[in-house]
Amino acid sequence: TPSSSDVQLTEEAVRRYLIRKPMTTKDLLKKFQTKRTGLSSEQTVNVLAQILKRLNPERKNVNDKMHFYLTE
Amino acid sequence: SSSEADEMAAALDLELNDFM
Repeated sequence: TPSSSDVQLTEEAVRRYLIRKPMTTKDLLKKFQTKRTGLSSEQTVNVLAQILKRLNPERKNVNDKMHFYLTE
Repeated sequence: SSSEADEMAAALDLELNDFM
C-alpha cells in the first residue's frame, strides 16, 4: 500500500503544540514535515501561515529567536 | 534536506512578517 500521511496539518494540531510550549516557525515546520503530511513545501508554508494568522498566538523572544505560544 | 527546511522557514517568516 502507498504510504499515506500520518500527520495532519490542522489548526487543532498547531494549537496543541503551541499550548504545550513556545515554538519557532522552524520548530513547527519540523512537526509537519512534507514527507509526513503529504503536502508540498508551498502548501505547508501557505497553510501554516493561514493557521498562525487565525490563531494569532502570543510572541516572545527566546535566545534571540521569535517563538509563538498560546495559553489555554 | 535542511536547506529546504531553511527555505520554508524563511518563506513562512516572510508571510507572517507581512501580517503581524
